[in-house]
Amino acid sequence: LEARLEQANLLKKVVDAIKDLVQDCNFDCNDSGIALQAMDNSHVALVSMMLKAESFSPFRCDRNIALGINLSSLMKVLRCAQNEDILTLKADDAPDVVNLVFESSESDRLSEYDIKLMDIDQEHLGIPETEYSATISMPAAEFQRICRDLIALSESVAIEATKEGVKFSCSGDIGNGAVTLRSHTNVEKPELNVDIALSEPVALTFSLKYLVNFCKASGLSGTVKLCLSSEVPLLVEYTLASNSYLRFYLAPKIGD
Amino acid sequence: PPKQATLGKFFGTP
Repeated sequence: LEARLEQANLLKKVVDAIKDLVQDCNFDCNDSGIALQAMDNSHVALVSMMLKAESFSPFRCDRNIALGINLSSLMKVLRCAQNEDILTLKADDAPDVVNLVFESSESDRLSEYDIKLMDIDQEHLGIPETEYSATISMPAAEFQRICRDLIALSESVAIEATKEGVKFSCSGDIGNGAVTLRSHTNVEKPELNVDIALSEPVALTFSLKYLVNFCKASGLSGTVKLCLSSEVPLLVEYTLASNSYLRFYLAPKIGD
Repeated sequence: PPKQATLGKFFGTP
């Protein structure tokens, strides 16, 4: 494997966003790119990352390899990179280590780190293709704010999408709270658009603790997409450049 | 109150 990222910052932000949810992960490398799928310990949330080969320049992977990496170790090394550094990941065919090289575009500084790999026996889940009843796209910062505001009142949030809009509501010991967003197009600032695509109304309840955690990815993309269907996990997606993405799935709270 | 489901209920092991 040899994969060169223009900005080390991208990998740094991705790892920073997921490191509190999942600890040891396989980075599955093949000629289409670098993928990661991992569940949290409670099996309630799942992270699915895809960094497509096109996100790297150049990208070369001659043989499929799984790099088992402890994310807190990876974060320690990524913190040694300047945000603007060029990052090159390298690994042999049957690697014991992954090699990270950081190059400054402005100076002649070159730093090099090896991280020891681990054998991780990871359960891979098949995620079915789903036609979601509601797909909401909104500013990532808005979603983060709603989750942070509501977690002050309650552990759970009900997300209800109707043709009127999307309502985030919660109730707790001190009282209730709700935030409603309607479809909104801002011609001058399209990054503030809220778009609700609905085939049928849907209402589901989720744990806010996980949603707040997912929102650590807000710095990766201006927009977040929420996909909901009755009785299936919520998909929270942050789209990255070159069709790469960081997705989170969250199992709902069900029944009385 | 509603109970937290786990992902295994929805996503199969291939």
